[in-house]
Amino acid sequence: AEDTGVRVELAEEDDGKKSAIALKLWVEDPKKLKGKYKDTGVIEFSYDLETEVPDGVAQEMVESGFFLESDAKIVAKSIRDRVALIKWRRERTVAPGE
Amino acid sequence: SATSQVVHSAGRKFIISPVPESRLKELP
Repeated sequence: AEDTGVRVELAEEDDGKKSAIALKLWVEDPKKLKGKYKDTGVIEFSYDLETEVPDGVAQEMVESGFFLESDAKIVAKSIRDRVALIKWRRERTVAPGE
Repeated sequence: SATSQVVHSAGRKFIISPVPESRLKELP
């Protein structure tokens, strides 16, 4: 995934089955964003792989005061990249017997 | 700073904790 300056990772083991998964996001390289995010910290949140879209979560983070509107696209892209990787891995992890 | 929590009006919970030093890129 492209280095957007915002890092998104799994906040829990992915069992490959449940649709809602815990993710954590933090600003790794503030220089790549427009806003000043010196100590935003790690933001952990639940994300439903089947029903939600990254842009919606990014918008909620803007509305919650974590990011500027001008950085919402970067945040959404970072979430989208991680979610795509999780889904890709799930497709490749065929449960025994399936 | 310790862990804190923000709940968005749509109901999503955001849990905030400090970024571990090791995770931050080397700042100039």
